[in-house]
Amino acid sequence: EKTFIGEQVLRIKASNGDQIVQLQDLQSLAHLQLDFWTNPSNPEIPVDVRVPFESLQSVKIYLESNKIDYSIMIEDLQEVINAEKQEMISSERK
Amino acid sequence: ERNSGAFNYGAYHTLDNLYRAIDAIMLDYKSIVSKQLIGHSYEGRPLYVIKFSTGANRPGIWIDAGIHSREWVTQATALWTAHKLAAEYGKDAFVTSLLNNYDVFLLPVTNPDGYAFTHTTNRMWRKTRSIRSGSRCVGVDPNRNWNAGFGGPGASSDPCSDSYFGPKAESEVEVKAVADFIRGHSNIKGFISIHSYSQLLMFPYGYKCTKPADFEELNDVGNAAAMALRSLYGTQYKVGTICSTIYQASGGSIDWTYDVGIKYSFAFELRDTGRYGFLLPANQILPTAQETWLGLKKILEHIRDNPY
Repeated sequence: EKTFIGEQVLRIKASNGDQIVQLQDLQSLAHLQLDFWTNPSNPEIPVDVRVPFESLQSVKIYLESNKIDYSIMIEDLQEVINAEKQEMISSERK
Repeated sequence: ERNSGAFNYGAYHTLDNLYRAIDAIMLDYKSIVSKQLIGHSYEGRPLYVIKFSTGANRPGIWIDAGIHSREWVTQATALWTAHKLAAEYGKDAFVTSLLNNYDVFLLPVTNPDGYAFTHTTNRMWRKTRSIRSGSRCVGVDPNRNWNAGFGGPGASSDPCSDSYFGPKAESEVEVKAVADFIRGHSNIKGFISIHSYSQLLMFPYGYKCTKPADFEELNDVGNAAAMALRSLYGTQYKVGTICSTIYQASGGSIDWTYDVGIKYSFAFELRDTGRYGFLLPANQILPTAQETWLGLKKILEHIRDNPY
């Protein structure tokens, strides 16, 4: 079973079309193994992206160096998945 | 005691449990509910449509969920809705009049291979599980695989991408099964597809950014549905074409259904707007299903009252 230890979901807010293009460039970097939950298309719509632990630093540096706003939407993905699993087990027992 | 009433609709379940719940609803309400096998998934799992019918030769309304496997709140919402439709017939005036005039076909798990995979192996899996020789990556995005602007903007030709459109339109047996069903029925008047997340209620088009011929009507119905949905818990939805609300996306189901003549083609993106995304806590399943029902109801009422 795939685990997501240390993975985060970032919420990115592009402020203009140029930043959208920069996010699309980021999306094309396959080696980062990013999982875009919402796609960069329009500055009005935030971009949510799941970032593997190994890529976190590079992605954050990329965003900061391009002055693109972001926040952490999910701090530790595995923790949320574990909670979901636990909830399933306890409801199954009930 | 009815077994389907004892089922815990407020929890996430494995595919086997969901299929058992479908059987329970069918057994409890066998005068109006039946199960129709419309095909099998790539890995051989059955694709069960729950049919609600009170008479012969009725026009149909289609509702599906779970085409993207990781969107767990959608399969759960669909199952709750199935029980609601079955249990309220003969009790609730709207459900009774709807089912006295239309058959409803509800497919709660459109991508069962993906759904099973999210439980056993990778919670974040979105696509089908089809394998193609010569490709190292598995699966196709089944909502980029319909024959509507197939292969256009907003879909990827890279088999490793999560929005890979596939080798050809309807290459995915799950998509072909639904498309064949719609073609075979030939009298489907509404098609509603349930996704998550973002809180959107969308209508065609996604493969192009022009308004559909019925824009005004679809927009009005969509806004009325969003208002009804909001009335329960204040959940706000944005309404519009796929292209205007999210982005250009080709090969989607509701564009295909609209282009084949199903005027009332809508897609919901359920809760939330980005606190949990695909990992919506189970305690939000019932509120989500209940509020979505109010939105759905508005659309279904409009379909019932505006035959074409």
